[in-house]
Amino acid sequence: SHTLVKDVMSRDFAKIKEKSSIENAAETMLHEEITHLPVITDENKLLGIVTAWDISKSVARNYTGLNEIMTKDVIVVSPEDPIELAARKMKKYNISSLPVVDENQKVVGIVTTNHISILIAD
Amino acid sequence: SHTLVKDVMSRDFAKIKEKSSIENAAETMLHEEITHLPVITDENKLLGIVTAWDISKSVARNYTGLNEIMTKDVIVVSPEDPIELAARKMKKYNISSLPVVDENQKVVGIVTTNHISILIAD
Ligand SMILES: C[S@@+](CC[C@H](N)C(=O)[O-])C[C@H]1O[C@@H](n2cnc3c(N)ncnc32)[C@H](O)[C@@H]1O
Ligand SMILES: C[S@@+](CC[C@H](N)C(=O)[O-])C[C@H]1O[C@@H](n2cnc3c(N)ncnc32)[C@H](O)[C@@H]1O
Repeated sequence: SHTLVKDVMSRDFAKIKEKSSIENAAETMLHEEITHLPVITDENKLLGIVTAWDISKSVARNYTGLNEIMTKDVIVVSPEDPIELAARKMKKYNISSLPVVDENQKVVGIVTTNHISILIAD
Repeated sequence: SHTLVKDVMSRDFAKIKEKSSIENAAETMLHEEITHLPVITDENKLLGIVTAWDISKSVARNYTGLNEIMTKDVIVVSPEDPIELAARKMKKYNISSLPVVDENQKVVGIVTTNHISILIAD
């Protein structure tokens, strides 16, 4: 297909700051009904990602700081990438979301396996 | 497409028993690298489902028992259903996994938005 990441990604997405707590992250996931949160600076630069799986890990391992559970080496895509490339990256790394980063390294959206599933739901 | 749920679902899937704790569920998600756990009886009948989102909710709301966080009214699919039906159900209820239940009400697998995303990854 000729579907691009920018055609399916969420542009209005929840995010948190590095100084947030694990409880802040859990509260945001509950309130927004989402499972993936990019961690960003005040200039919208990407520092990491924290997911509901990471919060679950904090329960299993008694971690207490966001820094202990967030992933800092983030797999990302560009808005202009074909959606199949996003699917290949998520399959390869066994993840279900990718922050979308533009040419200025700003996070402009998030794309998940839910967005791809919706493509065949209609 | 003519792809059926049974063509893409995981047959070898992690599950937990009702008497498990939240910590048990979190430990299983960590160890198996999964985010969805059907809760089943000794006869493989479905009692509920617990996800990493629910574990995150337990952190935000200080819940301590599995019973407090698991969803008991579970949306399911049949192995013979077309994959598009599974995608429509997950879109409708804003969920990313469905236990697959056969005609004897036994859980025979699980299908997720990750399985659907993989269909376009090749
Ligand atoms: C390997 S996955 C396994 C769980 C599950 N299969 C899932 O899709 O979330 C969980 C880990 O992946 C990390 N993760 C999620 N999205 C990521 C991304 N775009 N780049 C790097 N790591 C990511 C999370 O921070 C978490 O530690
Ligand atoms: C509404 S979703 C929102 C979070 C996120 N969008 C996701 O896909 O997980 C989270 C809730 O859905 C529930 N849930 C997950 N799969 C389900 C299913 N097959 N049937 C019923 N509830 C389910 C979970 O137990 C959890 O309470």
